[in-house]
Amino acid sequence: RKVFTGDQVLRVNAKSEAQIQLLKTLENGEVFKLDFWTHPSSSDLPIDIHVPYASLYAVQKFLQDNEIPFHVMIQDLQELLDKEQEDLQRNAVKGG
Amino acid sequence: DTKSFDYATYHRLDAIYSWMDSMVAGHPNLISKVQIGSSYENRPMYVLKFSTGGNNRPAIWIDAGIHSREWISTASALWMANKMATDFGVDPSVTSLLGKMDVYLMIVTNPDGYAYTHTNDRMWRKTRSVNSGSTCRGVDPNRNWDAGFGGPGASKNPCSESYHGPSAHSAIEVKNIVDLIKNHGNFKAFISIHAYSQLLMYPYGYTCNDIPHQAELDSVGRRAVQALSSLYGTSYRVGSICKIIYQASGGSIDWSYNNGVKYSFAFELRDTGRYGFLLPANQIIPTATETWLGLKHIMEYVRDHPY
Repeated sequence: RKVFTGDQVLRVNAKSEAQIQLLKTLENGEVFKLDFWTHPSSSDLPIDIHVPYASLYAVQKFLQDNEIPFHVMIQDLQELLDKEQEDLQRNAVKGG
Repeated sequence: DTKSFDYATYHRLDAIYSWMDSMVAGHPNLISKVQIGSSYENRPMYVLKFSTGGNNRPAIWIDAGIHSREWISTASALWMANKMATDFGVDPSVTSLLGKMDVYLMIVTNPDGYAYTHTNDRMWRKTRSVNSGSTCRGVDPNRNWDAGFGGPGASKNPCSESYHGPSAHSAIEVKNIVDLIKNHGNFKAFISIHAYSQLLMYPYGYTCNDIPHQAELDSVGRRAVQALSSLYGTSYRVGSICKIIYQASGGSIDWSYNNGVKYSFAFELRDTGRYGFLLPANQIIPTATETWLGLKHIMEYVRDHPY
C-alpha cells in the first residue's frame, strides 16, 4: 500500500492572473511530483495541491517567494488515511 | 440486506456488488442489475436500472465514481439508489418520474480504480490500463470521450493524472457506456457525479463557447442548487465546465450533450477546504441527502420537459 507520510495538501488562493500563470508552470513541471486536486484557473477558486514530503520545502518556498497566499489544508495525509482505514475496519467488523 | 446496510461508511467493491444483488432482490419489480461490459481488469461493470416497465422508455443516466478516489461520489450514489427505491410508491414525485422514465444508475463507473484505491493507492484517480511504451498506468476516463478529444485540459503524458489515452473511447470503461447510450438511443439526461468543490456544471468543457441551451441549463442548474442548498446551506456554484473551473477536453457530459442528450450535468460534491477527497464517512449521508434534492430537481425537470 502506498504511503503518504508527511505529505501535505496546501490550499492556495491566488490573487492575480500572474499568480495563476505561475501555478500553471508549477502544475506542468514534473520535478516536484505534485498532484493538483483542484487546478489553477481563476483567482475565484482555491487551488489544492497534494505535495509529497520531499517537495514540501521547495514548493512552500516557491509560493512564499512569489507572494502567493496559501495555508496547509491537510497537515499529514497519511494520518488522515490511517484514520479512514481504522474507520473502515471498525465498520467492517461491526457490519460483519 | 439493504435495510441493515450501513450507508454511513465507505465500502469495498465486493460489498457494493453484493449490496446491488440485495437491492434487486428487495425491489424485483423496480430494479434490475444490468452488466454493460467489463473493465480493463475484467471486473463486471454494473448499472442499476430503475424501471416500471415499457419498452425503451426515455431514460436518465447517472454515473458516479468515474474518478476512483472520489469515494463520496460512489457512497452518495449508494444512498440515493436506496432513497429512490424506497421513495417509489411513497413520494409522488419519484413515483411519477419512474412511471414515465427509466433511470440507469452506475454506482462504480471505474471498478478497477476503485478496487485499487482500497488496496494499493488511496489517491488513485484513473483506470488501471497498461499504457504501451510507458511504465505509468491508467487513462483519465473523463478525458477519453469523443468531445474535443486531445484538446486543452487533457494530457498526452501517460504519467499525468489527466492522460487522455491513445484515442477517444480507448478506455473500455468509457466505451461500454458509450455503446449502451448509443444502442439505447433514448436518453434524455446524462448526469455525472464527481467530488469535490461544490459545483454544478453543464457543457462545455473543451471549449469556452456557450452551448445552444446555455440559458435553460443554467436556469435548471440554479434551481437544482437552490433545492440542494435548502437543507444545510451548502454553497454551490453553477456554470459551464470551462467557465467555472477550467478548460478540459474529452469529458463525458460534453460527449453526451453533443450526442443529443440535452440535459447533461456534472456535480462536484462536498467538500471545500478541509478534507478534499478524504471526506470523513460521517459526511456521507448529509452529502447524499442534499445532493438528492438537487438531482431530483433535475430529474423532475427532465420528466416535465420532454423533447
